[in-house]
Amino acid sequence: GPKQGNILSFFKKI
Amino acid sequence: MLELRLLQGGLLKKVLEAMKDLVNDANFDCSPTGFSLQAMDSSHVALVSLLLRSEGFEHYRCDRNVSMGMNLNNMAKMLRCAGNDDIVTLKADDGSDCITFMFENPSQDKIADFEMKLMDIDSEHLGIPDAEYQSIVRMPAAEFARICRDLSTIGDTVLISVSKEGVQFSTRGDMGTANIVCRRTTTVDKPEEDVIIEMEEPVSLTFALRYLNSFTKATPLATQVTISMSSDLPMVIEYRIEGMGYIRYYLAPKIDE
Repeated sequence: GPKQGNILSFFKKI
Repeated sequence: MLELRLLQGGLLKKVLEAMKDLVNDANFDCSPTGFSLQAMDSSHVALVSLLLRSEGFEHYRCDRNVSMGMNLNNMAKMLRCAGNDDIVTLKADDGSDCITFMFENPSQDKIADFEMKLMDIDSEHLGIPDAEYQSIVRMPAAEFARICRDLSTIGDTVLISVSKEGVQFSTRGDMGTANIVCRRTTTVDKPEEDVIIEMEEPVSLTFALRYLNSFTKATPLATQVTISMSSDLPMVIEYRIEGMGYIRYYLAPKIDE
């Protein structure tokens, strides 16, 4: 099935 | 010195109930703008962003920006001791390692102080870029909660597809499949019951229902929920808190390998 994405791959730490 | 007095204490109770299952420990940031929080769940799949603007408080004193680490379950436990109609005041002295929640009943003849220890939490603030979403759906919050709950009895994930005509929620599991379509409404007499769709491009994305069900704990905070989706971004589920701000949940989609 599809793989769960991760928030950290979309939003970067500041 | 920090002193925040909120006439609708029940609102803060609801806010905690809406976050405590998703996030264990988090920093609350207090600044002249307001009382806010940004935190991810432990698996970094979802992020919650809360803002309670200073104007929404009856009294708001925050001499300098402070970040206070709290265990959300413990905070929720303390707030459960407040009545829904109580006035809640949050107080902390500079450099203190605890925060006081003061509850006053409406007739002001019962005053309770609950003191909670603060924690040191390594916070990771993420930059959330302003985005134009390809599809935005606004619908009754209770209806969205019902759909997420119903579909999670059939499957683990939901495919959400937005077209000009409506929004479709689909799932499949061992016992079969389920498909719910909410068509856009055209009535104007009951805006709180409307399904409104703003679509630049049709979007279809798959999400884990477990997280969506956790987000719907915010349903008592708002009559409508806004679902914003783009094919290359986490979805945003926003509950606007009238006169105060918002609670927003970001959820990373499931991605085809």
